[in-house]
Amino acid sequence: SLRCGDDVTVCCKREFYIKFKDIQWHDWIIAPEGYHMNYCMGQCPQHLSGSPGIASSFHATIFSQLKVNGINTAVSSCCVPTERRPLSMVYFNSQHNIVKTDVPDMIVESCGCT
Amino acid sequence: GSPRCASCGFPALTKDAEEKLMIEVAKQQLLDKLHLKERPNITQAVPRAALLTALRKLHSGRVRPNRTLEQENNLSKKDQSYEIVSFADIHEGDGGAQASLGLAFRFLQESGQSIQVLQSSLWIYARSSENPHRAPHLTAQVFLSADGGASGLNRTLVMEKMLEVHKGNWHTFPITRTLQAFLDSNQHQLRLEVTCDEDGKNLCSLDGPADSPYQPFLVAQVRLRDNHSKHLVRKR
Repeated sequence: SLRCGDDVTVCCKREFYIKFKDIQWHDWIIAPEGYHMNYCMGQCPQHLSGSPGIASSFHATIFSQLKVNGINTAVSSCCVPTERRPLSMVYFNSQHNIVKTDVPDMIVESCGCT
Repeated sequence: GSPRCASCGFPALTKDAEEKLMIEVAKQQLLDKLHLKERPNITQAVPRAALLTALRKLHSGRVRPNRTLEQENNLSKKDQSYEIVSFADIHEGDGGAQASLGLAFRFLQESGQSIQVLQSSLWIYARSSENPHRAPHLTAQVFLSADGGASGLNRTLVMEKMLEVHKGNWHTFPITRTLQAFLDSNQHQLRLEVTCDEDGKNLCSLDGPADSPYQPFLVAQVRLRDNHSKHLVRKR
């Protein structure tokens, strides 16, 4: 999975971090101090379709079928997250109780073309 | 001439606009995943000492010898379970002849949500006995008070436990069923009373200011029930 840089135009992972103090959310989120959200961007030319690491997904199967049947010319490939990991959070809820939870699929780890 | 987004076809944004948009997306994603309509408005912060104590106890609870919490986690890999630490609003109750420590915990379930309690414990600090000639044990009792009812007049014994009081220590009282019954009843305030009576003195009541690290709290591991599991429960 590529990391986005100034000269990368193909599908890549853009690092994106929000510090909770900067958005005044640190009063109710105890931990962590920020959120590494990250996101995917960039071009997905035809030769990159279905790579990397998305072969097992439902969408990849559909796209493969479309390619096999020669009807892929009308469909463009998209740059999407192929791997995510959870974010552990400790925060105050509306009743001032402290909640600790692992929120699934919050942090984009890698990107690929559908 | 202007570059366009490869995935959605919209015109590309300027760097500032993109950053603002991403911050809004991140905020919305966090609120959605935490099942919150808006950011909680924190008007009354929990004292730092009490917060640190609770978090330390919560962490130590995960690795205690009976491994209960870890086992529950393994059982519920598919479901998103979470832990709640709730500090009590404290009032000195009047449990009949002997003084009791009155605790009120606030929980509010959003309408349509149903919460399953996997495990829950009340954490109480008992001071050391002031009488060196007494037996080093005393009986602690936890009562459930009727919401809005006069304390001591309408209460049910939830559990009783022998405590060692030769030195001050934290003690846990499992209240999983009590908390589940409370949440199922859609009430807003769980009221408990604790007595650790030694010659008319309650060793479980707070000695110092309310911001002491010995503030009682409740820990619960819960998960949202989905409609499917609700159906299974009804069927059974």
